[in-house]
Amino acid sequence: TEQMRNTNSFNYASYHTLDEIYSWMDMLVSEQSNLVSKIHIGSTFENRPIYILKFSTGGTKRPAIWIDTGIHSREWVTQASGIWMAKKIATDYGKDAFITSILNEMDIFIEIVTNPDGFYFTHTKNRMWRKTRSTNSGSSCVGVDPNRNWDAGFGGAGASSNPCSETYRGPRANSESEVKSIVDFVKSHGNFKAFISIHSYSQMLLYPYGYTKTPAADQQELDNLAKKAIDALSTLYGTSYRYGSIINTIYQASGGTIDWTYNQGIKYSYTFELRDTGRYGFILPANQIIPTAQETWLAIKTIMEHTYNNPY
Amino acid sequence: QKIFVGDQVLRIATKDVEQITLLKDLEELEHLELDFWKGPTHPDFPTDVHVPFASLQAVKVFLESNNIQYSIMIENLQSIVEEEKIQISRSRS
Repeated sequence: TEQMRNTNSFNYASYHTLDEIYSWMDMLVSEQSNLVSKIHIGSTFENRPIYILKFSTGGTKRPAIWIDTGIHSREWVTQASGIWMAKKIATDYGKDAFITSILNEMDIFIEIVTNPDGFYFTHTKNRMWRKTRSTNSGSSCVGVDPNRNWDAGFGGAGASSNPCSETYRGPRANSESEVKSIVDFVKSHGNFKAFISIHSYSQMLLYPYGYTKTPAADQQELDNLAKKAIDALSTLYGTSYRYGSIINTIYQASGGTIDWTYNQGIKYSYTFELRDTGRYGFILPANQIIPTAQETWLAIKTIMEHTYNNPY
Repeated sequence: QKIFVGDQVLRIATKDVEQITLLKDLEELEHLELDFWKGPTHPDFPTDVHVPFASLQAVKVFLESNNIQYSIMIENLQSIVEEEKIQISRSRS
């Protein structure tokens, strides 16, 4: 594994294994223990720990922003972008006026490897693995699509009941510990104001709903903010994004992450689909990591700023 | 370790809703073991599909016989995966 002296010597322009990422997280926490802490929110099917990083300057259950990357394990640019963004937040606190003011009033949580079993599997056995690694009784096929396993229209159209499908929803909502761990944490925290779930690839910024054509109650505001966010994103490298509700922009998908978070009352619920060079799909070259993370960060900052300025 | 020698990723350009429907039918054919990286959604947007080597001929015949345009986005998936591994090793050293 890569030898790391501190988080500055880490190569952010390369892909890393689960062990390297977990070591990097420990390093960040030890370097900035006044700002960053690591929380163990659960364990995977194969008993790996599930960690989130908490950026906080104090207080209890302050209004908070959630970012997760890598719920689909093969989307490596998302975990890599999560690492870059976590480092960016840690570096900018105390230097950048916006990040400093946000962290003086709100907390930021980042889950960098949302599907650790799947991620480990992509590094060791199958680079193209997307799902969790739970076994399915009565089937030789393994894994559940964790973005069809949430309790939001679960079992409806836009998810498969076939364990061999890439979009298998699982036997019941929250059957996957990777999903249940987040559900339990978000419910027990009770004060998340924005929830951003990051995927790749097809350059889209989407908001609820995916399981129903009924527009979200806050559709107009979500739409306006999405446009503002992708406008900010495109200022850096001119990357063009589409935006809209999941069902109208891509297709019907039931049991999705942000449909659940929105129904829990987290108004600013968004999901990203990061860069598509049109040549590599999920195997985006490592030299694209930093540009991808940089431009995405501008959109995320826009969403965070709006959340900060519009308390509810 | 799963290998992808000879597997291709095809980028499919549909021209109308009928062709989208045909791709959705193709998606249902489980024996082909297709993995839609980007599902068929709208004629304005491409569909990307990972096709195992064993299913390549059948899929290309299906597309061509239905006049559906496609190009090869990734010629040999395994070689891209290998390239990625080499890059990771290089960055470590």
